[in-house]
Amino acid sequence: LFMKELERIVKLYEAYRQALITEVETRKQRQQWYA
Amino acid sequence: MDTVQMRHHPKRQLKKLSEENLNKQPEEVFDVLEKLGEGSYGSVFKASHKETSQIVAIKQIPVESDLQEIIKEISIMQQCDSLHVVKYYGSYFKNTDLWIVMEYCGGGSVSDIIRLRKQTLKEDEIATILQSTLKGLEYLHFMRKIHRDIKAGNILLNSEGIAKLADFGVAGQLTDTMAKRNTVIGTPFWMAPEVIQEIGYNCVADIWSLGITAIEMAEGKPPYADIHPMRAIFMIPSNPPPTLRKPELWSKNFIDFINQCLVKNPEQRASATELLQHPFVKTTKGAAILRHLINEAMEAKIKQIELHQREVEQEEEENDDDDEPDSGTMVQPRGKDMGTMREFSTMSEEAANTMVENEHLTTQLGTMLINNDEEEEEESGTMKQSSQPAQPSKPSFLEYFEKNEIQFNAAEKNSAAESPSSFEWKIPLNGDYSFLKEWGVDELQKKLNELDPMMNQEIEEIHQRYQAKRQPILEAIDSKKRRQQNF
Repeated sequence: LFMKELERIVKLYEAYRQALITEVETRKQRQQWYA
Repeated sequence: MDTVQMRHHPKRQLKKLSEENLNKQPEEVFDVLEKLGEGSYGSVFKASHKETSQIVAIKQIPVESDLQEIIKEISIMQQCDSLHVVKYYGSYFKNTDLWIVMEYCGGGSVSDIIRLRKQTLKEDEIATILQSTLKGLEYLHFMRKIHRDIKAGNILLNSEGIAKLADFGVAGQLTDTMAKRNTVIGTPFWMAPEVIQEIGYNCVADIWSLGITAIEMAEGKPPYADIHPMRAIFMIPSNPPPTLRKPELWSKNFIDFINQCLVKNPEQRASATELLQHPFVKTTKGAAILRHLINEAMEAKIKQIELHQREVEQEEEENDDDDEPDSGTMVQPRGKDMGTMREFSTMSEEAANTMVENEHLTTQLGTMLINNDEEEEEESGTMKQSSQPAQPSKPSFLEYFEKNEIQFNAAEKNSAAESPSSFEWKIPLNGDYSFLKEWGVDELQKKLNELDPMMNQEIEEIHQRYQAKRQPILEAIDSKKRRQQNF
C-alpha cells in the first residue's frame, strides 16, 4: 500500500512536471520565434 | 561446476577461527588496530589475528540492531568459499556487541577509491574490476544466491587488486521451489527493472546492477543519480536502458558490455558466465594495474587524515584561546579517532553524502527492501529465517528517506527562502493543466523549482503516516524476537 501510494504521488508529480516543462519550452520557442 | 571452483586461490592463511579461538574473549585473539569506518549498523575495525599475524576486518554491531540481516549476512558468507567473495572467519558476542570477523580488503571499496582519488576509472581498470566481480558473481549465482546490492561501494579490492563481493546483508537464496524472488530490494539507482516491477527476478538482476556499476566506475555516479530516487525507481522500468553519457569517449567493447548487462528483459540478459567471455573482460591486464589506484587512494587518505588532524588541532587551539586565554603550557590533545573515518559525498555533491571510508554504502545510499518474501524461504529450509515478515524492520527503505530527508531539507533551506511546509499550492489532481497557459515564465519556473521539495514533503508525510501505523506492530515483533533469540 505504501508503495502504491508512493507510485501514485510520483506519477502525479511526474505528469505535472512534464506539463510545466512543456509549457516553459513552448514559451521559450515562442520567444525565439518572435525574436 | 569445476570451472567455478577451480578459480579459488590456493594461498590462504586463516580459513576459519578455531574452536579454541572462538571460546576466548576476542581481545585475546585479536589486536584491534584502527577504525576503518562507521555506519548506522556499527563500526568496522582493522585487527591483527595474534596467532597468524593475519590482518582481518572486524564489524562490531550492537546486539539490539537487526539481527536477522546480520544472521543472513553471516550465513551467506559462511556458505561461500571463493577468492572473489569476502570471507567470514567467525563471530563473538562481546558485551552488547556482536563482533563479526571477516577478510580484510586493504584497497577499500571501488567507490572509496574513486572518491579518494577524485577520479573515475579508465577502461582497462574497469575491465579488470569487472572481470573479478564477474567471477564472484559467477560463483554466487552458481550457488543460486543473488547479491541484490551490487554497486561500486560493495566491491572491495584487496591490496593485490583482486575484487571481492562484500555486504551480503540483503542477499537472497533461490531454491528448487523458488526460482524467482519478489522482494523489492537493493539501492534504487542500481536496481533492475524487474526487481522494481515485482514481477519476479533471478540472478541476472545482479547483472543489471553490474552494468550500472560499470557506468558508475566510468562516470563517477550511476544514471539518474541526480534525481530523486523515487523518480528514478519509476523511470528505470519505463525508460530505455541507460547508457554512457558520452559514448564517443569509450570503446565499442565497453559500450557493448554495458549493453549486454542493461537488457531490460531479464530472459535476454547475459549471465555472469557468458559475460566472462565478452571481449571487454576476457583479456584484461591483470590485478597489478589496479595497484597504483590503491596506492594513490591510500596516499589521498593519509593526506585527508593529516588535513583533518590539522583542522582539529587548529580548532582546539582556537577554542582554547577563547575559553582559556591564560592556560599557559597546555598541550593540545590529539584527535580521538585520527585518520580512521571521514565523510565523503557519495553521488552528486548534494544528493546523498556521508559515505564512510572502507565500508559499504548500503546504509548511506539506502539499500531498500519492500515486500519481503523471505517467509517462503523458511519452508525450504535453505536459510535461517525469522518468521517475522518485512525485516529489516525499518532500516533499508524507510531509513533511506529519513536520511535523505535531512539532506533534502538542508538543500531546500539553502535554495529557497521558504520551508517545504510553507507551500501554499497543491498540484492539480484532475490532470487539467490548461491554467498553466495563463502564467508567466517566471511563475512556471518557480513552480517547477518547488516541485521536488513539495514531492519530498508529501513522501515524508506518507512515510510518517505509514510509520505511525507500523511502529506498534514492529515493537510487538521486536519483543517477540528478543524472547526467541537463540543465536
